[in-house]
Amino acid sequence: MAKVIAIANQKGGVGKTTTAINLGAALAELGKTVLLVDIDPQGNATSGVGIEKSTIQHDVYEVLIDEAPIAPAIRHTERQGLDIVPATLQLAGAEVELTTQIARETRLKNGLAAVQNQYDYCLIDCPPSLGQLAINGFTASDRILIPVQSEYYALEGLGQLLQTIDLVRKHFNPDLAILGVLMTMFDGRTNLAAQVVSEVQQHFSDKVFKTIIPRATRLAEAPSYGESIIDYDSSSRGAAAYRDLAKEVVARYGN
Amino acid sequence: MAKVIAIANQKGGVGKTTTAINLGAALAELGKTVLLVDIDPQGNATSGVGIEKSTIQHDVYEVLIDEAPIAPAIRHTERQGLDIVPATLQLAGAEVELTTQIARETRLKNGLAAVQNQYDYCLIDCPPSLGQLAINGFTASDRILIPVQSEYYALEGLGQLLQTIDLVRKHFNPDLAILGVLMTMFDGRTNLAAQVVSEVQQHFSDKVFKTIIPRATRLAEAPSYGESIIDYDSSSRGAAAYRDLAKEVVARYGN
Ligand SMILES: Nc1ncnc2c1ncn2[C@@H]1O[C@H](COP(=O)(O)OP(=O)(O)OP(=O)(O)O)[C@@H](O)[C@H]1O
Ligand SMILES: Nc1ncnc2c1ncn2[C@@H]1O[C@H](COP(=O)(O)OP(=O)(O)OP(=O)(O)O)[C@@H](O)[C@H]1O
Ligand SMILES: [Mg+2]
Ligand SMILES: [Mg+2]
Repeated sequence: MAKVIAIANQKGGVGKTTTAINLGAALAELGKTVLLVDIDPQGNATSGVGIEKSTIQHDVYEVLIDEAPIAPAIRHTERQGLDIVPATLQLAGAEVELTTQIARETRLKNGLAAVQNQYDYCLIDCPPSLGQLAINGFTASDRILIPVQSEYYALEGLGQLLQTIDLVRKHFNPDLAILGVLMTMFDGRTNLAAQVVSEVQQHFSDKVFKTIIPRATRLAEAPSYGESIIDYDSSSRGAAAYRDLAKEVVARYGN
Repeated sequence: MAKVIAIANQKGGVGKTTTAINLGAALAELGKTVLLVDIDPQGNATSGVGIEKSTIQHDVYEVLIDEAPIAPAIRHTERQGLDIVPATLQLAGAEVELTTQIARETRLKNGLAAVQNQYDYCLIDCPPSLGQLAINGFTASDRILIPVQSEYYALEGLGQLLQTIDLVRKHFNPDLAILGVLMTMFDGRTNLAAQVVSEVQQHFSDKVFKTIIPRATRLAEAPSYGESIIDYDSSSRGAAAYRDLAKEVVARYGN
């Protein structure tokens, strides 16, 4: 039974895509098989793993809108054990088009069902909003991982996110739970970061992962080579942090 | 006649709110009167200028959904000459609620019309998406300022943004034009930043502002005090950059 995790936070630029790619690569390095699903119309996870958008013949849009089978859309990445369902520009239309579709909230869940058990983990990279695409991500998942930037605005939108998760749990997905809250872009040189971390720990206590992802330039460089941090710079602080996170994620699931 | 500028980019975390607040404060320091309009449900611009959400009696949601007058929602900030129309959590419902409203695209434009000429500039802080709220922002504006982070994913979504601007220009706002593209979070220590800047300059040539906003911790600290960078640390690199930007914006408008 695959473990399906939505990586979500409607605050922009907090490290959702970076976490999806690098947690995925670190889990693959541990010998797990991982499927990334890119449901952000910007398609950053798709380009971040080196998939050239012009070579994509089938994408997640067809799964959501045409209820096309997902298998033909799956692409391998450079990292052994890490596959992806890519996103292209046409996904930008899905947010509006889904509004009028029958069973709009469960399209991704239904599409994933056909392949998810071929993987140990499925990681869904969500867009920075709480619309139909994000709701599809939550409905298809059993857990949610919430990246939170170690900066001031970080706490502001978390209430809305928790409300949306509650609504999805109530109407579509009774088992949906928060896997954890991940502090990202931690800059040890400022007091601000430490203050935000302690505030998040007060709100979420043991839901907060012990692993804290540092702000590290190598993490921002890796996607320009279409590689995860594990492949781009295996000995970097970023790679070490995402390896630690992968171990914590496996431990939280209990196997 | 007020100059209305939407600050927009659906890529998350690129510095839209930081630019709205600090460009606003720098314009106010030049003696201009400025109205900020927060149409992001997260309400970061509202808290970033020190407005306590629990004290808000009228917000932009009522202007959009109930067509309430905008004047009662306007609040002064600590910075002389800088006012704001705040956002609260209820705005999160507006994205969906607007879908079925008559003249949904022009609600903000109609609301602003009553007060905009009391200001020299109106700056609209947009959410990280291209839905109804962002479209309201574009329809209400005569110019768009596009912050672009000096990092790899920066260029990916710009095509969608330009397409949406074209659609709004065609259907609702024939005079809508790009005021400029602003490079943000520039970190001189990495090659990546310089590469991204030169690529953006190739695409947008003289639309790119000469001013480049550096990555600077003081900019990330200021909102935790509810202050603009001008008030938080007037001698910082961030304050100097936003002062330069304000002068460039005034020059681009020709007065
Ligand atoms: N720990 C880190 N250290 C330094 N840079 C980082 C780190 N994590 C992410 N970045 C960079 O910060 C930017 C934002 O990260 P990312 O795109 O992963 O966030 P996101 O939450 O997916 O954004 P969006 O809301 O647009 O989907 C990217 O340029 C990324 O390369
Ligand atoms: N030049 C800068 N140097 C350092 N930090 C910055 C800079 N500009 C913005 N920040 C910080 O980066 C984070 C993202 O900036 P901001 O919230 O302004 O982006 P945004 O585009 O408005 O995000 P969203 O897409 O969620 O609306 C914030 O924590 C902010 O304080
Ligand atoms: Mg992303
Ligand atoms: Mg913002």
